[in-house]
Amino acid sequence: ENGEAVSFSQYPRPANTPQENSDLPDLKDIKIMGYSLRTWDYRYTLWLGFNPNTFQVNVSDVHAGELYMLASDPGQDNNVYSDFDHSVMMTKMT
Amino acid sequence: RGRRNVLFIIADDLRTSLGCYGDSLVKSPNIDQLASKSQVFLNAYAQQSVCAPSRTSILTSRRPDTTRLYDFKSYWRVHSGNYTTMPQYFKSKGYLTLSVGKVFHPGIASNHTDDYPYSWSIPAYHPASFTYEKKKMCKGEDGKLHANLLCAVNVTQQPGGTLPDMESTDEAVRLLKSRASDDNPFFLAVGFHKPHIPFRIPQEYLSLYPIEEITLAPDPDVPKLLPPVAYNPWTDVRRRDDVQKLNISFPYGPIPKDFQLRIRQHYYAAVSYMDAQVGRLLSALDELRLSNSTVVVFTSDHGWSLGEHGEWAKYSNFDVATQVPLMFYVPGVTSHRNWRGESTFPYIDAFNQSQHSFNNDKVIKNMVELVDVFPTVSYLAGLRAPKRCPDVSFQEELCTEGANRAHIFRRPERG
Repeated sequence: ENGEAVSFSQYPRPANTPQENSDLPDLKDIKIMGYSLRTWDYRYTLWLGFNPNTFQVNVSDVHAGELYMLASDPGQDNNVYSDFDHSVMMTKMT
Repeated sequence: RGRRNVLFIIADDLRTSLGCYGDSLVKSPNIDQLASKSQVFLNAYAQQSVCAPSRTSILTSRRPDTTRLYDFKSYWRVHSGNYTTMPQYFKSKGYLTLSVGKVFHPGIASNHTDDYPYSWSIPAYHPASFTYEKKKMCKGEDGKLHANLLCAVNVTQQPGGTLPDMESTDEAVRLLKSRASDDNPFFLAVGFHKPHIPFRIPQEYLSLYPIEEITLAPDPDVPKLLPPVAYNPWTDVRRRDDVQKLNISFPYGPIPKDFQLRIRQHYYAAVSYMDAQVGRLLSALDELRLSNSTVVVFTSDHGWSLGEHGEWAKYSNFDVATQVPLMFYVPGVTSHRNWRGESTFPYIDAFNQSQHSFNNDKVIKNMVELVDVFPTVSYLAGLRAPKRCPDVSFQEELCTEGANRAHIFRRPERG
C-alpha cells in the first residue's frame, strides 16, 4: 500500500522495424516484447527478445528502450532513454 | 450487506476522450453523468492495447504473460490454464450472468462461444446488424457503396434500419426488464462496438463536431527518437477503401491533414453515439428501479491514437493507446441512495446539451490496471475478492494478478 503506484503493459512485435504484421503478429512470429512500467513521473519501456515457443523473455537481449519524463513531456514525444543510467530501472522492471 | 447486481459496460477502443476526463471538445453527457456519481480512476491502464489479449486479461484478471494470449488465435483454457473468469465467478455464486455485444473477443479467443457456458447462464447475444460492419455500407462521393473508414450513415437506410450498438442496447434493456422483478442477482455485461473502426455511425452525430472546430493532434509527427520497434503502422486503417485512395506511404505515412481532421471528427462523433447508447441503458436501469441495487462499471478494452506520434490505432505502449476510462458507480457508496423516486441517470441528449456537466471530487489519480477490475467488482457487489495469484499461477483456477481497489474509495490518496 505504501509502495509506488505503477501499472504495466506489454506489446509484441515481429521485428525491429515496422512491417505488415507489426500491429498484430501471430504468436509464432513474435520475436520482441515491449514491457512498459508507468508511474506518475515516467514511462519506461524495454523492448526485449522473446521466444514464442517457450514464452521466455531474454532480459539481456535489449532491442530498444524508451523513457519519457511526463512532467516535461506529457505527450511522450522526447525519448530520453539514452541519457540515463539504466541499472536501477532495469532492476525495477525485472 | 446484501449482494448487488452488476452492470458491466465495456466500450471498444475508447480512449479517455470524455468530458469527465477533461476533454473539452467531446460531448459525452451520459458517461459524464455516470462519472459524477461514481468513483473515477483517472489513470487506469490496459495490459495490452489490442482487443482479444486485453479482454481476456480483464475478464480473467491475469496479465498476457499468464494468459499467453498476445494475438487472437488461442483460447486460454486450453492454451495456458483453466482460469476462472469474472462472470464465471459471479455465476458460481448464484448470479444470472448475461452477455450482450462484444464482451469477450469473439472467435477462437473465446472458443467461438464467448466462453459459454463457463461464463454465462445463457448464450451470449450478438447484434445481427454487426454482419454488415466491415462490408461496403458507406455511400461515397461517387454514389456507390464502399468499405470506408469514415462511414457516417443514414440509419434508416441500413439493413434492418439499425446499427449494432443500438441493437445491443435494445437487447440489454429487454434483459433488464426481465430481471426487474426477480430477486436473484444478475451480472449483465454489455460490450459496445464503438468507437472502434470503421466509424459506421448515425450521420447526425457529425453535426456535433463542425470540422472547423477540429484540431490536429498536438504532436502529429513520428518522434525523432522513437525506436522503430515501438512504432505501429496502423495497417487496419490503411486497408479501408477511402484510406487506400490516399496512397499513403508505408510505414510512416503521413495522412493528409484534412483527412486527419475528418478521422478525429468521426472518432468524436462515434464516442457521442456510443455515449447515447450508454445513456439509454442507464436510464432504463433507473426506470426499472434497479439503480439502487446495481453496481455499474464503465471501461474500455484500451485506447486509440488519434494522430499522436503519427499513429492511428492501438497496437502500442503509448499512453493514448493504453489508458482507459474506468469508473465504478456503487449505490449508497459513490452516490446517495435515491429513495424519493428521483431519477439517478436521466437520459441526456447531446444535441440539446449546452455545457459540460461533470462534477465530481471522487477521483483517484494513482495508477491502476484493468486486472484490478475483477477483484474490485467482486468486492463491491458483496462477494469475496479472489486471492492474489502466486508468482506462477498456471495451475491456479481462481486468483487475481490485480488488486482490490475498493478500499481506496473512501480514503484520501497517498503519494
